[in-house]
Amino acid sequence: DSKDADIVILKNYLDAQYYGEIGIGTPPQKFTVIFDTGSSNLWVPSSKCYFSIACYFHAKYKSSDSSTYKENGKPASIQYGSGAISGFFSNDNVQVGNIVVKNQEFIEATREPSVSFVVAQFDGLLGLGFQEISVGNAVPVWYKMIEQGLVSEPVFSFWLNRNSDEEEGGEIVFGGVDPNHFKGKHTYVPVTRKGYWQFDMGDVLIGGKPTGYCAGSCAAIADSGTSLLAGPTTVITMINHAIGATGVVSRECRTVVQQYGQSILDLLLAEVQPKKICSQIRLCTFDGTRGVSAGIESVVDENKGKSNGVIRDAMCSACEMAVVWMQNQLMQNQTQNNILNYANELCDRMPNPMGESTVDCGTVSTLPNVSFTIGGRVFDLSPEEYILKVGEGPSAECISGFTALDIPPPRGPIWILGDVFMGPYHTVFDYGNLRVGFADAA
Amino acid sequence: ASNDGLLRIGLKKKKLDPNSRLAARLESKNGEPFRSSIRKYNL
Repeated sequence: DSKDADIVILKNYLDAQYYGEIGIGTPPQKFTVIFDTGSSNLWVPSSKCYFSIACYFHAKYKSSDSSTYKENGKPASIQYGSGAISGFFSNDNVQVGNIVVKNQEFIEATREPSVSFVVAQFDGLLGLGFQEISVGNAVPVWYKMIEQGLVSEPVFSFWLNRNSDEEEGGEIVFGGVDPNHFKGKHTYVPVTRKGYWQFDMGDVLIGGKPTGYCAGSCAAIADSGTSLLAGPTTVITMINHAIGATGVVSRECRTVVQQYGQSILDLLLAEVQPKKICSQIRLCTFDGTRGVSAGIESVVDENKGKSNGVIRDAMCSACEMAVVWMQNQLMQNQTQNNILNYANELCDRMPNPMGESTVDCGTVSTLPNVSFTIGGRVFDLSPEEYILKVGEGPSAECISGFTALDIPPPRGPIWILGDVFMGPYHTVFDYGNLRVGFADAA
Repeated sequence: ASNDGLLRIGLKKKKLDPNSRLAARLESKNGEPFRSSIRKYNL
């Protein structure tokens, strides 16, 4: 649905690393799917998919081979960050483990134009989000499981095995939790916006020190269909700096720090409300809640070129980030000189949006923990947990598990807690009580 | 499934590999030219 498109495009299925098997139809046709809490539809490639290379590399559903198939035909398409799929709805029985969900609506994908799907090791996707974000308002598989009395409790939970030496990928448990796969008690937080498994999260800490950005709370989504942990550029840049991750030098960031750094600092010391600082130095206009790029005005001002507006947008964003960085350093009682140097250094660490950053594999053991405050508990991620190793031996590369993603207010800023977080922390999705719980994974 | 009333589905995992990362880069940076070349060569 276009109204949710801004969120749907966050998905990056290529990076999804955990998948399981389901059967569709009678007799069941086997498909490997991602169990994805960040979306709500079930789709698999269709035997009627002729013009997408990806379909030739994956299992395809053939309705004529199923005695329980029911025609539907309603068209459907889903746009993802790493591609799109389109096709039509069909109805059939879906086998998950040893239970059979009857008359489930799902999408037969007839087009998978993305290169990402060609190399993907999964055929399709089984969404475990809420019906509110389901394309075509299709009833999700999970809802049908509850409706048809196939699970004892309206709860499912994830355990992802992060031990790279072990073959077993993990386990999803429908109907409850597996006590073998967590330690201690879960910390629960209420779902704040039905659709995604979205909840409110507190501050993010680097090496035990607060970044301050989410001190007043940020939204977060528990998303099993995303590998990495995505968050606002402002904080990801601070993390990149702390872990020595490569970044992209931002000219606008440098310009703001060099030309306006001292002014920003003076205004912070004068205790001007931080959100108003960038408008005071005329890099943004203030809308009452946050800075809005002054560059937006250039769209209606025909005397100003569009490119000028884009640069000013970037300057506004850079200024807002610099304010957070400097405020954070001021709270740590740093000298003015150190604060300006720190902000300047951060400009070299700005991440590519939804891109990956590499770190030196030799330094991993020396890196700080990055922690997330959820429901009053601080959840630590050690460097071994947030750094992903690609390849073996001397050619191995270490990539940061953090990636930048900026969703503007009122929906954002949003953190996407993907597998990097759901690995160390066993996650419970409690549909009955509309809450999400996290405990140490075992 | 087991006798405790829970439905357990084992998950497989895939290690991050250079091929999928390459595809991600093609997708993000050169997605359209790549698709155009596929069309051009009737792939």
